[in-house]
Amino acid sequence: EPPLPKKDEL
Amino acid sequence: MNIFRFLADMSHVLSILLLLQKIRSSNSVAGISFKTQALYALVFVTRYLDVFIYFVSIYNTAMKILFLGTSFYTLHVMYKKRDSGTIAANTIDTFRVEFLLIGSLALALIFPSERIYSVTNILWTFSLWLESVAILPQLFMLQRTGQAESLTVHYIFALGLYRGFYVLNWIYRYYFDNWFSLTSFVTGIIQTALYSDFFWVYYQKVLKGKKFELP
Repeated sequence: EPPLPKKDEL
Repeated sequence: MNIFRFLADMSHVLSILLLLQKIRSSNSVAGISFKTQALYALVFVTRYLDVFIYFVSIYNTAMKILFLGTSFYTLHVMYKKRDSGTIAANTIDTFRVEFLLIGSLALALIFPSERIYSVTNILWTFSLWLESVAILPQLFMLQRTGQAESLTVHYIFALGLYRGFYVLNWIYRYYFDNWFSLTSFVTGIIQTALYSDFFWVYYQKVLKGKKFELP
């Protein structure tokens, strides 16, 4: 599974 | 963090407080769409799965837990008070949410954010599409009843304001943080646009001290 880009927002 | 994003998150928290206060003060869930609240709970579950994957900040984690917790608490309270509505919820909360769910899932599968085909990323994209339309059962209900209690109206206004501030935040971040998410931006515009009629009525009626009634 490819890495998930870090999502910093709600 | 910038001022728009902070105001957005605070509007979001305010909307939840207003909703819970409405239920508490009127001791009734009349005029509140259970379907919209259930969709929001699903939005938070599918979006905040990453709380187990990586750490962003204490603020980020705390807010995720707050949104998850309050969404399920709201559902619980609404279920408990389901008979207190003057009009039985099932006769008026009739929006067909299947279409919203299927449409959001289809869009998430066809256009996952950043074209990353992982389960978590597809669910994240699904949550954004679903959130953008999750207010529809509530707006549909409002249109059918034609009027609403002021706390309900303030709740919907704060909720609309929240994504509107996020749109400003994304424009800010595009220019100053060199950051952009097409999925967030497009769904945020749709979400804010769905409130545009409502914002106008809110401005015309509520801010001028009149009772909220749809024309």
